[in-house]
Parts: sequence; structure tokens; C-alpha cells
Amino acid sequence: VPSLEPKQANSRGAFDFQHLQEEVFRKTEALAQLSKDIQGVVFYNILPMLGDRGALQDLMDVLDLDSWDHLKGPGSIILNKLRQGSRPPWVKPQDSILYLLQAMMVLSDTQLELLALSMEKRILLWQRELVRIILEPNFKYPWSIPFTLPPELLAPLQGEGLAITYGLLEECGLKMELSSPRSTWDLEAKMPLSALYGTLSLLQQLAEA
Amino acid sequence: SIFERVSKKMVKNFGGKDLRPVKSLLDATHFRQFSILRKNPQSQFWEQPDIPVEYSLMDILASGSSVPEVEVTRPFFFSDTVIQKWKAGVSVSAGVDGSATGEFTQSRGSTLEFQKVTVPSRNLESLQNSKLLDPEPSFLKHCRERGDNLYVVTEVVELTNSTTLHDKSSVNTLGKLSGSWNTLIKGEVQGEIVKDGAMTLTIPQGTVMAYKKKQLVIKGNGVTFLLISTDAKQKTFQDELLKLQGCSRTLFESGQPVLSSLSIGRIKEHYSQEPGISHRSSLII
Repeated sequence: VPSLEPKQANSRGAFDFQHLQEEVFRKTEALAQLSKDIQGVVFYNILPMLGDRGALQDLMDVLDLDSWDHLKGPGSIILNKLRQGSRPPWVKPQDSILYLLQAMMVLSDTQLELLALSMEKRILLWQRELVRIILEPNFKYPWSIPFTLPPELLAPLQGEGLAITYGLLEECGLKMELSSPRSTWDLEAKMPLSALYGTLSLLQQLAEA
Repeated sequence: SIFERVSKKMVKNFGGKDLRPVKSLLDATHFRQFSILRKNPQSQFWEQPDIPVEYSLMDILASGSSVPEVEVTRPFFFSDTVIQKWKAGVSVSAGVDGSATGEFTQSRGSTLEFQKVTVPSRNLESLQNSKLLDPEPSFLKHCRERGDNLYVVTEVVELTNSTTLHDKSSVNTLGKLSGSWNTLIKGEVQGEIVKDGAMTLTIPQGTVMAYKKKQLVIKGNGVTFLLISTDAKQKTFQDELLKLQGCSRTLFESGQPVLSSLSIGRIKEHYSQEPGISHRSSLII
């Protein structure tokens, strides 16, 4: 596990997109180890919480503090499900959920609402691939680079799905042109886009389950 | 959110180094001068937002610590109006006939009058080397156990007048799609979807829109000080590092402790809930 702090690592160019993929892959794999039942409960109960940042924060606090505080609403259903059953003490299902919640908290309220729509429309996979296509070639560059989104990834999104996806990308700081698939890479978009990539990857894992 | 958008835009235009936008109006009350914030990041690639712990630095210092004087600037004015319209058309790939267009219109407006309230570094010196309350508050104990880093708000940008923010948007999707999307789904979709939304938000006078912070460092003897540079990357709880150094000394009694402060920065302490073991440390180097 790389032990460098993010800013140090980035300033030294030590991390590239592959490292992000590996980190996200480890968390996605950990999530996939949970039963399909638990993954389903997490997916369907995170959905209504996306309109309520406070509820996400409360759930994150309880998981982060590893406390036995009681929550209300969908967060309590997730918590109860995670606490059911016996497992070895070193298996901590809350870690990957906490990772997902922390990634979500990097996103804006608008993005959380757009994510909820994306979950309902089942377009997470296409969106994750679009974010990957943007991040992979540009990740280590601190300057502006124009890029074009591949039409084969835009086609399945269509009308509203495309508007939702462009909204997600634009909220990350990318200037999107809806009349064309062109945009420009911006260093400021790197952190929110990385968080969006992590969020979409873990949500897609839950959706598949 | 409408609040987050305005606070981010204000920071972008007036920010300077290290100024951070407050993302939620409800959170704004927790980012007062000397509020304590915590962080326990899970990822190497994105920063977790600062989490206010609802305590002030003055709440955790032993009595006798005086509150440093702040400096307040004259008011600044910020006005921002945006009207934009986007239209998207997508032709469809093999297996599906038809087309879809989407149109999105948005207008926003805000006028802010704000001031900067800051504690100059020279005034902060009166707080350096202050003693912690004894016994320490329970939240500090939890933060210590989790290995959180703590920060203190030392500068805020707050509204000097109440103001109202406006945001209006509409989305219009029109299209017709027919064909087979995969082997299971076949059919035709045709229609128009129109969604309209308008929002106004009134923000009261005194609301904090942005802040700067300094890291809090607590030495082994309960003495606190604030790091002037936020890039310094020290651990808040230095006494935990000393414990680990002691642990390395015990492990390798025949020689010098093998762990320097530098390598201890890369060590994580783990806690176990196994029956019969109340606390276990493992060193990962």
C-alpha cells in the first residue's frame, strides 16, 4: 500500500491512474465479498439518502467512529444489515461502505442528485467508462488538454441520460459542450473526477449484485 | 447546491491560498473562529471534507488561555448573474433507430456583501504552548484512537448583510427511439419530458461562506500548538508516536529503537475487538 500523502504523491508524480484503479479495485473487491443481500440493501437504501447530505454524513460518522449509535431512516437499515451475522473481527464490511461514502461526500449536492437519477436509469456503467476514458490519459498532466468523448460511450446514454452525465462531469469542473463531445482536461477536475470514478465503480458493483 | 455554488465561486474569485468554501448552509454555523475540524481520509486520491466536531479550541484548553484578538476587514461586494442554455442532439448507434435531443436552460443570480475576520499570526502566538484540559474531553480521546488529524479555523469570510440567492432551471427532452437495445429489450420510446425548477435561498447576516484552517498539534505532555503551514503534514497526536517509539524500543531492547519519527509517520495502529484482547498494536512498515 503506498504510504505517501496525496499532495506529496501528486507533486512528485508518484501516482498515476493505475494506482487509483488499484485502490478502487481493492475496495470494489471487498464490497463484492459481501452477500448479494447486503449489497442490495446498501444500494436501495443509499438511493434515497442521496438527497440528504446530512443523512449520508450521519451514516459515515457512525461507521467511521465504529460506534453503536442508532440512526433513523435508510441509514439504520444499512447499519442493521451490516451488523447482522457473525464474521471474524478482522473482516470489516463497513470499510468499503465508508470509502464509498467518503467519495460521495467529495461530490456536490447537485452531483448526488444526478447520481440518484443515474442509479434509477441504470446508466452507472456507461458513466464510469466515460470518467475512466477522461482520467486515464490525462491523470498525470497539470495543464489543459482538449479531449473528445467516444460516441460509442455517449450513444447508450441518450437525451436525459446524457444531460445527467454532462451535469455530473461539469460539476467536477470540466467545461462540457452539449452540442459536441469535446471538452478540456483541467487539473482542478482531477480530485472530484477521481471521487466520481470511485463512487460510480462501487455503486455499479452494488447494482450488479 | 445553490449555496455551495456561490461559496465556491466567491472563493475562486477572491480566494487566495488555502481558503476553503463552506458547502452547506446548515454547516456554516460550525465553521466559526477557532472551531475544531477533523479528518480521517480513506483514499489517497481525494480529500475528505473537513468535519466540524462542534468544539472550539477554547473548549479544550485549560483555563487561563486568553482568546486572541481578531482583525476585521472593510466589506467587499460580489455580484454574479449567469444565464446559459445548452442543447444536445444524439444520433443512435446500430440496432436502434431514431434520435433524441435535450435542452437545458439555467439562470442564477447573487449579490453578496462580506468581510474577512482573521487572527493574525502574531496574535496566535499567545495560544502556542497552551495546556490541554485535564482530563481531556472524550471526543479528543476518540480522535486520538482513530488517528484523526485535527485543524482549527483561524479565518472566516462572513456575510455582513442578509442576501437572497436565485436559481432557475428547465430541462426539456424530446425524442423517438425504436429498435432492440439488447436481446431482451425491444420496443419504441417517443415523447417529450419537461422539467422546470426555481429556487431562492435567503442567507442570514453573519453566515460563514469560506474559511482558512491551521493544523492542531498535541505533544505528549498535553501541550498544544498550531502549525502555521497547512502543508506541514504532521500528526495531530504526537504522544501516540512516542508510544510507538517506546514500543519499538521494547521490541529491540538490545539496540537503538529502529523507528525514527520519519518512519513512524508511515505506521498505522490497529485496534482489535477480539475477546480477551482489549488493545493490540501492529506495526506496518
